[in-house]
Amino acid sequence: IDGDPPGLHEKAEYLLREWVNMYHSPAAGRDSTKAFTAFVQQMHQQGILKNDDVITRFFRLCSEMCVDLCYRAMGEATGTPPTNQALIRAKCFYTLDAFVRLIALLIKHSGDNANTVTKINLLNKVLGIVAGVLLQDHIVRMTEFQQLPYHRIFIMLFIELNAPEHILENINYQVLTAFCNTFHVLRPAKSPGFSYAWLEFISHRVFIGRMLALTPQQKGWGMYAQLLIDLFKFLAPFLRNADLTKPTQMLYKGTLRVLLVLLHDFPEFLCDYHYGFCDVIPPNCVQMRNLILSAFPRNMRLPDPFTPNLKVDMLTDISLPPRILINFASKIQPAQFKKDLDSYLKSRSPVTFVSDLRSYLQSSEPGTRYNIQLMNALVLYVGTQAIQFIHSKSLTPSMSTIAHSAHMDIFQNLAVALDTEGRYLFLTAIANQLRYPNSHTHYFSCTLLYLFAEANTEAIQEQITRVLLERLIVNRPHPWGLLITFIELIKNPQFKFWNHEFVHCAPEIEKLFESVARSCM
Amino acid sequence: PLGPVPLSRENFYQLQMLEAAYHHLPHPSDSERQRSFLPRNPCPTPSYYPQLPPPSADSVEFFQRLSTETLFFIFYYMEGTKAQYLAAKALKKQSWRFHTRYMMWFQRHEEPKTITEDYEQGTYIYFDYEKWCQRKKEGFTFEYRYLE
Amino acid sequence: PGIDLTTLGLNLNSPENLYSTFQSPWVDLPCRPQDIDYHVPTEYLTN
Repeated sequence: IDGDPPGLHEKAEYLLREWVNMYHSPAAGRDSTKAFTAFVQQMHQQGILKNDDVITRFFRLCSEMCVDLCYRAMGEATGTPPTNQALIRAKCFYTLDAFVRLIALLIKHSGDNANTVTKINLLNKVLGIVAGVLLQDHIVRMTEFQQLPYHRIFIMLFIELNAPEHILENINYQVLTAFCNTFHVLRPAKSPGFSYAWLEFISHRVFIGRMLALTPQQKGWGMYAQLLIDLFKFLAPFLRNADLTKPTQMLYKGTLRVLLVLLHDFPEFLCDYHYGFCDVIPPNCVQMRNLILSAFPRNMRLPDPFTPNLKVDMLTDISLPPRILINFASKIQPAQFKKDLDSYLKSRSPVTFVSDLRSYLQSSEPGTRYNIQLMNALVLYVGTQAIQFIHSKSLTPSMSTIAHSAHMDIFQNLAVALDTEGRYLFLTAIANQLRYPNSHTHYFSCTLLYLFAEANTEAIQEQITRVLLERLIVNRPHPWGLLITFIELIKNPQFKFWNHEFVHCAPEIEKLFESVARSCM
Repeated sequence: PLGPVPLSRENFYQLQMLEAAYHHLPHPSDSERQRSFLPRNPCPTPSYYPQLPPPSADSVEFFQRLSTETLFFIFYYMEGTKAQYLAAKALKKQSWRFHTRYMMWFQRHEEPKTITEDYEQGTYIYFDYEKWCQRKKEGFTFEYRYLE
Repeated sequence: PGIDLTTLGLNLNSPENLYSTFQSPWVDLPCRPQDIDYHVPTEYLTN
């Protein structure tokens, strides 16, 4: 910033003013192309296009001038009625939209049509500059920071670069990637003052449409999942304590709205990335997690979980593995632990592995004594290995085929050896796999019921019930796999569910079970 | 079940910044092109006024049930939006055709007297947006190069 | 108990997709046709 050549600031100011006038003049022509052709000459004459460094400084200076203009307009109008708010916005957008059009035209016309690299490099440069100005502004102004100018530049540039034009279609995937990278850099944890605009942008109909619907081979899904994970990570500490201030409540409700749109329009996306989302959503965030776990592929017909004598193991989809696009096995660290785990699963040795498990799972992270990510990865990895093992014997998961195996040794040890907190996280990791009919839902449903049946203390049975119940008593939606597991638990006499003391421990609990049982029956 | 976790200093900073941002949330118009003629100006209306658009208000079928004057209003006052696009579609289904030079909608009043490769000539009804009314034009030549 | 998610202004039973008229995470109303920017033929930009 310090090294701007003398006079460059004045030049940039003159040129920006000039361009804004040209952009708004009737002679600008269709999409401002006439004005742009004339203006590029001026940029050449002023030496702005001389080299990369000058162009970079020019964009930064223009960004800063646009931002300053907005702060001045908003500063003049503090406390004005809503109608004036519209006037202030019109004033800001008068310059911002012109600046965006200039950027879009420079990107479209830089290098020849075939040369997409120069276009994308320029886009990344501009996005990086605007992001840099935002982060700098965010630090300097603190609670006086305003998202408006940055949000307008990003969203209008995105819409301009997603117009149905051949040049732009050619570079669309790189455009999406550039914006996703920028919004990952600007994630709420890094610029909390920009959070609302950030969620507004990533939930914009054009952005969602491009990322999740129009880009072929779902190539935008991984990037979009990463942005949602950024959002969940930011919300996690506040949701974890369940004491939401109004601002966090607003952001949380906005997140639920976006997730509902995804559940309705792109359930397969939520299915594919559920693991990554559940890895960062706090365990007590039951309803939001249920919403994600309730997603099922649109071409799948779910049998009514309340169907009497539903034969889950006879369902066609129940033996098919779900698509999980997060590499959960790589999260089992350290390498020695993974090596011992594989060795134990293969040959039940080293015998000490199971008793050492608890120490591996403990964490020094403040606020939790267990490494939740490792717990989740271990449970899913052991479960998938178990399913493979059972299928290799041409069997299907059932209360008998899952028993007496290295895999079940591990699960039973965790159920017995962990303390209440650890076991809650362990059971939560299992319950997070109870989704639509697939081989994971089937195996983990059997596992939970098996752990209940084989438990050596009532405390374990109570906690299994608790983990299921807390997911059932929240508002809808409820995952299909959760419902069929609980129904089996309360209906199958093998589990003697209603005989347990904890079921009758208090009148309101008894009523609760009966009401849940009634709704299940 | 896990109990609360004390927020870190960074969390408090984030809350503080979020609180400040909460007082100037993005407005839907921040993500839309500027509307020169009908900017969003939310104003409270009595609750018994319809607060929601009628169902399937964004379908061509709905627009086809609107009067032509309404369609012309939408076409000229909601420029660059999906509403304008749907209004144009509905007008075309009612045999209106857009003259790109006069920027007006024309409809044949009767079979044209002359039809050639390049134009047709006859009596037309057109909607004059300056006088905001439909008018008849006899002996008008509609050059096909101006047909959208 | 969480939130009754049917009260967030989204028509969860809609046969159409929701994202193309999704207005904002802070607004419980869908976009109206006049709110949605559309790449109309340039001849329509009469103003």
